[in-house]
Amino acid sequence: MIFRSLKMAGFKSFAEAAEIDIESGLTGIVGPNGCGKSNIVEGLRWVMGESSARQMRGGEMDDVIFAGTEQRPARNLAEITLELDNRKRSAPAEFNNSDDIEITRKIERGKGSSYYVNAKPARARDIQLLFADVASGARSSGIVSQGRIGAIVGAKPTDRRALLEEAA
Amino acid sequence: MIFRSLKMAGFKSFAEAAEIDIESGLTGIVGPNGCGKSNIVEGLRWVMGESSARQMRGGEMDDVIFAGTEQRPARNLAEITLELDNRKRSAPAEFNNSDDIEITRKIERGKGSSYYVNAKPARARDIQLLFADVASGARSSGIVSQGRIGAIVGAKPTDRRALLEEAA
Amino acid sequence: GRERLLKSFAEVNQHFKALFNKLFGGGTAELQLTDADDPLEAGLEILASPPGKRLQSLSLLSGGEQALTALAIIFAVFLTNPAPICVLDEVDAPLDDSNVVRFCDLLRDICSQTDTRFLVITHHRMTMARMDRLFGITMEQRGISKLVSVDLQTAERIRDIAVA
Amino acid sequence: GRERLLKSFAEVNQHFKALFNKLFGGGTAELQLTDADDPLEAGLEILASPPGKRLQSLSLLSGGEQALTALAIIFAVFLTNPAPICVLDEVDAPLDDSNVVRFCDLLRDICSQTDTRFLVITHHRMTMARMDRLFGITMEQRGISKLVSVDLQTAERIRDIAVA
Ligand SMILES: Nc1ncnc2c1ncn2[C@@H]1O[C@H](COP(=O)(O)OP(=O)(O)OP(=O)(O)O)[C@@H](O)[C@H]1O
Ligand SMILES: Nc1ncnc2c1ncn2[C@@H]1O[C@H](COP(=O)(O)OP(=O)(O)OP(=O)(O)O)[C@@H](O)[C@H]1O
Ligand SMILES: [Mg+2]
Ligand SMILES: [Mg+2]
Repeated sequence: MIFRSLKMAGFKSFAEAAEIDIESGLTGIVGPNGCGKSNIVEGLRWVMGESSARQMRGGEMDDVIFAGTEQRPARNLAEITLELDNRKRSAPAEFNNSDDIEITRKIERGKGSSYYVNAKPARARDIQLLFADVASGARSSGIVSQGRIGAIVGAKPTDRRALLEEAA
Repeated sequence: MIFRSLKMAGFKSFAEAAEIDIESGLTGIVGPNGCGKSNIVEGLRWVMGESSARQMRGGEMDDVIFAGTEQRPARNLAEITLELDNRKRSAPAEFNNSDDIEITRKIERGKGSSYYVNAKPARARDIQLLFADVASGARSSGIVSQGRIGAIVGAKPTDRRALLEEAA
Repeated sequence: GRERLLKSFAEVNQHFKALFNKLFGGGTAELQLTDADDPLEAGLEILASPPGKRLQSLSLLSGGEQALTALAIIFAVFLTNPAPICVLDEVDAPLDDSNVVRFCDLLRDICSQTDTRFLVITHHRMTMARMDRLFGITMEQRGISKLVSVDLQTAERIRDIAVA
Repeated sequence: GRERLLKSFAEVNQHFKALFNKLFGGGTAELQLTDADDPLEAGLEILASPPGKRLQSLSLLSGGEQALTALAIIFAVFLTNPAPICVLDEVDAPLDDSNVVRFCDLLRDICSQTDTRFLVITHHRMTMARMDRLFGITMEQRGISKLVSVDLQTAERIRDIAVA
């Protein structure tokens, strides 16, 4: 499975729709402090099924919905779509019948999240399994959040087990 | 009280005696990764009475003693001296009768630490009180270890009380 | 004890508001004592909102914004009751270039208003260039730290030589 | 399950030793399974000692040394079982210039050996210059993130413009 693009709207500081193409090789993301770079990393974890608001640096999951600025009112909906290329047919059976897979997660203020795979409703569980099969997912060791690079070294030996499982 | 210089020998990677002059204004410390910059910060906390090995990034306090390299044998003694200028007579009464105050801490492998003020034996308690009076000390908020600048912001409100006490 | 604490809280808060405004080029921030009946038991709450943004929980601030907010608090305490020494170990690591400049401007400001002596550990060229003097640490013999006093050009050279 | 885990452990360990050696220009490192009778329950111990230094507890390693050691492990797992994506958020912040170069060399290596796609968030000019393409994020309207695709010169300009 290949990651192709991430589309965000109403998620954290991305009030307006934004799309990041994920191409092969090295894609750099730059910008001043506070402009929204780490929000993208959280957006990727979120669409892959992250269930903890703390991982999103918030107090509750509604904190990921655009909260407004001095000029703009808050939103009540946030939505992220991750486009995957599945031409190599490596997805789990129930999703493996098409070339493209679009994972969408929506959240409405006060009403919780809903997931869709190619526009059909799905459960968080299905999404998490989809990614576990390809050694990725919301808690993958290959996604390193800001300030957390030293965490592997500082962790207890049993906490590092997940690394081995990802390698298997 | 003015901080004038820090002399280290046998402390962490400072196998040989080294002296840092602390002059007025801004003194920069530079060098490649792993060369010993953060060890200096720990040396300063240590001589001011730090009692936790974890604060020294070690498992036990003996870990601050030079552990040797491929070419050099380990040492069994570490010693740091902090020179203070007390011409303005701001030290606590029992130390306030001289222009200069030299605080020394020594540690011998397997035998623990000992403190001296102007060459006379002292207790850790005396040293800690000496610095508390001048809004400094091993845990002063004005000494920010690597990676810890965000800690004040992330702490619980009651954990930040110490800041107010330092200001008073 | 209580009077003194309340008085110094008010002073720290004043300084914090002014320093936050200077570091962020705007925005609003303030400190609040949490609701303990006795100020001697109260905690310290921080409210901070960068220019143009809504006030949100501190945990949503970015890495750089949290570092700047923390520096504003530390220096507010300093201006209220100056400590003899301040040591900053790579606090400029999360900052972008324009915030490194603001950080250095602030350092210069505080240092001219107090007698506090600063030790600043950094890898940033711009921060090095703003220091009054520089110490380089090398490991010519692997694993053994050696201190040398250097000028800016040498410091940059030392910075770039790997330890190996 | 047990056979597979032991096999992949051995492979990760091989890669880790080689990557550590490359990143530090020498030194020794290895992974060990902790003494649980059942490998499926065991923890992962890391032994690392930069060139010329004695093997000590990991917590004594410097900020930059810990970041490099962690990167060696992450990439060792990648080489054993490549993940489709890798996201690194300012992992080069604690590194000195010569280690930033080594980090970038390693990134280039891994990316040519696997199909993994990398998103690298950085403030370092040298890291920016080594990317295949760059996205800039600005906040022309305060508090609202906007994405633009940029060349290196523009990226440096965006990096330096304050948000305010
Ligand atoms: N729900 C939300 N609505 C609006 N803005 C938000 C929301 N959640 C977070 N933010 C804003 O996003 C900003 C932080 O973004 P982010 O952490 O991605 O910055 P960054 O580009 O990584 O900066 P740095 O270089 O300092 O790490 C904060 O200023 C915060 O106010
Ligand atoms: N007791 C000891 N004996 C010998 N060396 C030690 C001892 N304790 C720590 N060290 C060494 O000191 C080095 C770390 O030094 P330090 O953390 O000060 O580096 P640094 O200059 O701050 O680097 P960075 O820029 O990466 O933060 C480690 O490589 C470690 O091996
Ligand atoms: Mg960030
Ligand atoms: Mg350091």
